[in-house]
Amino acid sequence: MKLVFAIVQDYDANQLLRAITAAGYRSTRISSTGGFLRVGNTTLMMGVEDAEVPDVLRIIDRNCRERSETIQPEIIGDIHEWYPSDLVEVTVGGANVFVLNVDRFERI
Amino acid sequence: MKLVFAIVQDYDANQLLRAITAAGYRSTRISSTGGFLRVGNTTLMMGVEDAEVPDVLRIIDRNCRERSETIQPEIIGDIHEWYPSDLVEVTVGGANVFVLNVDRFERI
Amino acid sequence: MKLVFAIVQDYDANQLLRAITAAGYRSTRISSTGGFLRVGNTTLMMGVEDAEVPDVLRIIDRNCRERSETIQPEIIGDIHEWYPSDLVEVTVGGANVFVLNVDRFERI
Ligand SMILES: Nc1ncnc2c1ncn2[C@@H]1O[C@@H]2COP(=O)(O)O[C@H]3[C@@H](O)[C@H](n4cnc5c(N)ncnc54)O[C@@H]3COP(=O)(O)O[C@H]2[C@H]1O
Ligand SMILES: Nc1ncnc2c1ncn2[C@@H]1O[C@@H]2COP(=O)(O)O[C@H]3[C@@H](O)[C@H](n4cnc5c(N)ncnc54)O[C@@H]3COP(=O)(O)O[C@H]2[C@H]1O
Ligand SMILES: Nc1ncnc2c1ncn2[C@@H]1O[C@@H]2COP(=O)(O)O[C@H]3[C@@H](O)[C@H](n4cnc5c(N)ncnc54)O[C@@H]3COP(=O)(O)O[C@H]2[C@H]1O
Repeated sequence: MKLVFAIVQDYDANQLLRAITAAGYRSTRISSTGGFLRVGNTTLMMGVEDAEVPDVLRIIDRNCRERSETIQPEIIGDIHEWYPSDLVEVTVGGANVFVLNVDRFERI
Repeated sequence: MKLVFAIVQDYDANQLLRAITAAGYRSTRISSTGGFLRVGNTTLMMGVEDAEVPDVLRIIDRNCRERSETIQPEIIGDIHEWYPSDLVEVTVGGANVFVLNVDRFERI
Repeated sequence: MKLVFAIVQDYDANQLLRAITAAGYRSTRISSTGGFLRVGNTTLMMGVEDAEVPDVLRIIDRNCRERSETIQPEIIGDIHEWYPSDLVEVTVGGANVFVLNVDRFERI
């Protein structure tokens, strides 16, 4: 079994959840915040069988897309000296997905 | 060391936390939401020694119980076509527990 | 790759986030609550290369510090019989850090 942590944009979270559920996979949603932009996002936790990981990644790929956010650098404090101009465009990926090994799973 | 992620119902969370603490184990509580029913639940994160895992699972078993929720299928959107009737009964388990290996632990 | 879960005090979270970001590391912030004191804290999730873990731990060490909280034991219920006096001093560490192995990482 694997435990998948997928960090996705709030825009895509509901559509992704519906697709994950419709495919029969189980999931738990955790509200989170990006460390860099300090904007709310969603961390989805999914315990799936090893062989199901490629299908789950395909569903994430189909339901999450990259977007670009235009930000005022001063909102991210000390990053400001890295960007000379006033407005900065930052690309936020569709999903960042970590797949971890599960040592033991119990349904109680 | 193991890191245990236990997803439990909000009803049982406080009682479980008291039992976990009284047994001398450490834990961190994260608010979460079920992917299917979209109802709030609790994800408990516990770093424990390998030999303590069976005791932690026993405490979870004693303090969490299965319940059945009656729901209106349309709240979970596209699942509706799976359930022909108006009201649907869904069994929600006492706890879903993932035990992961910890590569390194530091108290700073 | 490793996935680092660092549980830190809210007091230090913003300063730590700035330092982590300025060093070029990525992170996701999750609001959490201590199981014992029931006080809000922060769980920081960071996916980093194996060789970067020592540097990330150094940044955490420099930006998080131990504090002592004075509490009324009755707020933590059944712990009360362990502490005979009225007020109790509890030391809360700077950070509790769990480093997990990542089986697979995908940016979608
Ligand atoms: N130190 C840094 N220097 C320069 N640019 C930086 C940076 N940190 C982040 N960025 C850029 O800002 C975007 C938003 O990052 P944020 O931390 O708000 O939101 C992130 C964060 O919540 C999470 N994330 C990404 N990689 C992560 C990792 N290795 N560990 C934990 N969370 C991660 O996924 C969200 C989207 O990340 P994504 O990489 O697609 O998109 C990132 C990236 O393009
Ligand atoms: N493998 C896993 N990975 C991550 N989180 C997991 C998980 N298995 C369970 N959970 C978490 O535990 C809660 C209770 O799950 P349980 O399987 O006992 O009880 C479930 C199950 O009986 C049913 N269910 C869930 N997903 C389903 C699906 N795709 N199709 C049919 N029934 C589903 O609805 C109940 C409530 O589910 P809900 O998602 O609201 O809430 C779930 C979810 O937050
Ligand atoms: N192995 C682990 N697994 C998961 N999360 C962990 C953990 N170890 C620490 N944490 C998290 O880090 C916070 C600070 O823990 P620390 O051990 O420094 O500082 C602790 C410790 O000195 C004491 N404490 C915690 N549990 C105790 C227990 N069962 N008996 C006696 N003292 C306890 O109270 C302080 C605050 O604890 P609180 O639970 O409110 O908040 C904890 C908890 O959220």
